[in-house]
Amino acid sequence: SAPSPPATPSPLCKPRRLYISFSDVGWENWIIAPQGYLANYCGGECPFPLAAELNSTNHAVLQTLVHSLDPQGTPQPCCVPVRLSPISILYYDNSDNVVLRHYEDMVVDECGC
Amino acid sequence: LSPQESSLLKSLGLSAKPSPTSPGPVPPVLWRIFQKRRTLPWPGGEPESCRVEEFNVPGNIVRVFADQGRFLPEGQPQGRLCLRKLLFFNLSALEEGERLTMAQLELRFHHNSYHSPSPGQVLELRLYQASPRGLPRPGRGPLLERSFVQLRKSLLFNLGAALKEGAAPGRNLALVLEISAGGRAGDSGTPRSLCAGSDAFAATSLLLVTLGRRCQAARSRR
Repeated sequence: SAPSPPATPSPLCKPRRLYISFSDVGWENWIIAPQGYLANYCGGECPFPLAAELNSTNHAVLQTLVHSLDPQGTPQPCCVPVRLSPISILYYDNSDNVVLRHYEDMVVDECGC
Repeated sequence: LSPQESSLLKSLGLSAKPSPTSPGPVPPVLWRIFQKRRTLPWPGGEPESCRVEEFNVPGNIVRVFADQGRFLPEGQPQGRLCLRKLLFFNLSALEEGERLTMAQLELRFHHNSYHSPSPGQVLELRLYQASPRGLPRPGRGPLLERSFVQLRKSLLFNLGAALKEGAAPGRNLALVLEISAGGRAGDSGTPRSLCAGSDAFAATSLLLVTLGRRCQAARSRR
């Protein structure tokens, strides 16, 4: 049977999957855990008219309106993180001490315009 | 380092990429906190990143420092002294602007469970600020004084108040630990036999919780 066509990814602003591996950036010799984490990123468009599910600010609503009238002079609003969550990292410092550190704003949970 | 990597490390609160030379095992307490944060569902959303719930103190950085001190000769005429050790912690890893919110000293022994020195015998533990020569600082009383009928595998002491002025970036912390056989009228044992419990002394570590500059700014904004 013919394979079903892949679902077209939504072009709208939303979190996209991004896994950050610490070994990919050469940090595996000092970071103990985690070895990586799902950081995600925001991608997609904020088109006119902005739908309610796009978590848009009033400013973004007006900007898309102006963009629809003057596409050359005014860009579309950006798709950016609106809710992030922390992660903890366990690592060795230069003196071989073990450090556990909590970092805010490391994982993108929601995006908005 | 590329400028991007330096800037990323800086945003993570690190001045440079760490290069550990002989890293040891991860202290179980840090594993426990790390795993709990990863696995447990937190009531009311995500855990606060500027608070260490496990110790109920503000902070976003938990460090465990290994003791680098040496055993000191017992040469003084103190017949009941069982053990005298310099505890030395290199606190150079603390960064400018970090605020100490908790300091906990752990003494570990080789016992697997409760251990009595001998019936009715008491072990006395004292901790002093060390002088530059590695002896108890003259004219100052002990920072901490405890008596034990039973020594556990691990003893924890809060050094927060004592370290408020001592723990700072670029400084080291030097203490003198003494364990002696407690005085009791009519003791018949030899000094060494009275020290039996302290012979199992294994290691010492210092756990510090600090609040980094970013967290301090976030807390003051709130």
